[in-house]
Amino acid sequence: MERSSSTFNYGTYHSLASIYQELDNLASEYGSIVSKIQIGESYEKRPLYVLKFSTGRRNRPAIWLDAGIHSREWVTQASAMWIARKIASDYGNDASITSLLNNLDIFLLPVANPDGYEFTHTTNRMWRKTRSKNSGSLCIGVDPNRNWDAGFGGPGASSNPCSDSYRGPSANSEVEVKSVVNFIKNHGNIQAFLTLHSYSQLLMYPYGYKCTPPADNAELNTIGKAAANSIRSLYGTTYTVGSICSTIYQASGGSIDWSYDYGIKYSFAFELRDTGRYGFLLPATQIIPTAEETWLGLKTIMEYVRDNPY
Amino acid sequence: LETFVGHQVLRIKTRNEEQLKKLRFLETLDHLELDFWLNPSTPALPVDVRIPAHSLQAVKIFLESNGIEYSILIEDLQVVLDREKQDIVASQQ
Repeated sequence: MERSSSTFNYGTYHSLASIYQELDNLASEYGSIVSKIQIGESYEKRPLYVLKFSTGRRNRPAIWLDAGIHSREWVTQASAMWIARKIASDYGNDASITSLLNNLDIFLLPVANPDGYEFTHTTNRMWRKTRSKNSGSLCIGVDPNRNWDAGFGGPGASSNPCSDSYRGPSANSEVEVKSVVNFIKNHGNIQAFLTLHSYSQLLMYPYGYKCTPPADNAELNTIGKAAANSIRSLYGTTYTVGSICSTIYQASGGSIDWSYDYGIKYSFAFELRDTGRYGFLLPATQIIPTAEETWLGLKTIMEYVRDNPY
Repeated sequence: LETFVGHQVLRIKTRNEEQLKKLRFLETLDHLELDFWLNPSTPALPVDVRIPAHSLQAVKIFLESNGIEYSILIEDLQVVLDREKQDIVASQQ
């Protein structure tokens, strides 16, 4: 069981309040490199907290990593917390992470959809969307990964507010999405946009809203395959690598399509393990193995970003 | 807290585009209240769908009559959720 000096058990699922408390613990335990910043508020006014890992001067090139945009995919938020502690505790001990943080900053948003996450703990474990009210409909929420300004309203998203893939009334209508977009635009030097979803063991790059390959297709495919090899090296978990459209289906309004079109070349989405039995309801015993293998894949990409600025 | 007693999650393996089309039709039937965990995409990837108890028989008849192969990924969803809850409580203790 992975433990920090606090009583936070990284090998189990936690309430939103417990996760937010641990963010404070990490920021105080590793205060020299970790700080907690708020980039906005959710629809129901919950803070959107990002951990910033930084060892130096302002506005360095940086890497963005988020989890939990689909609230019911609990293994992604749990993995993000374990990864947060891993980055902090490895700095100064692991040569590669030390070199990484000596050159880049990392911004990690462990709970991208706090309203939905809270709702899965208190009311409906199957909830996936945000909790915003849809005018003219009794149905609640928007699929936050169909709401980005990338092919918005195209195929692979629903116009029905009652659908689990409802795209929303307009691009960035969801404050959870708008807050990330604003943060990234204001920062101005994000080199990589990485997002954790579950499940089905896929490592994808743009595009989803169209099926034409991205300009950097070959490079992204090479990086993706190297990351998938790193993941597999630990427990044998095999990932499929490819663009969203060629790997699963056309899906408009996705986050990595927006980040890539915005100019962030290294844009990837991870669909974490399912081991073929539980879907996104992975037992807590699989949190740490999932986080460990995911981290190896992320680290491979981050090292490439460090060594190949653009 | 909403409960899911008797809900099952089926893992459906399609053989061709024709069968995927039939699943997409199923997706449009709101009264079945299906929750696609993995949407119909390509025959290479499975389709996982949570089915409320009241729709189970109809969906299974539809799949079998169309020769669409499926297996039961989760027999009773509430059992899995109860265990998840127990794990959380146990770790807090």
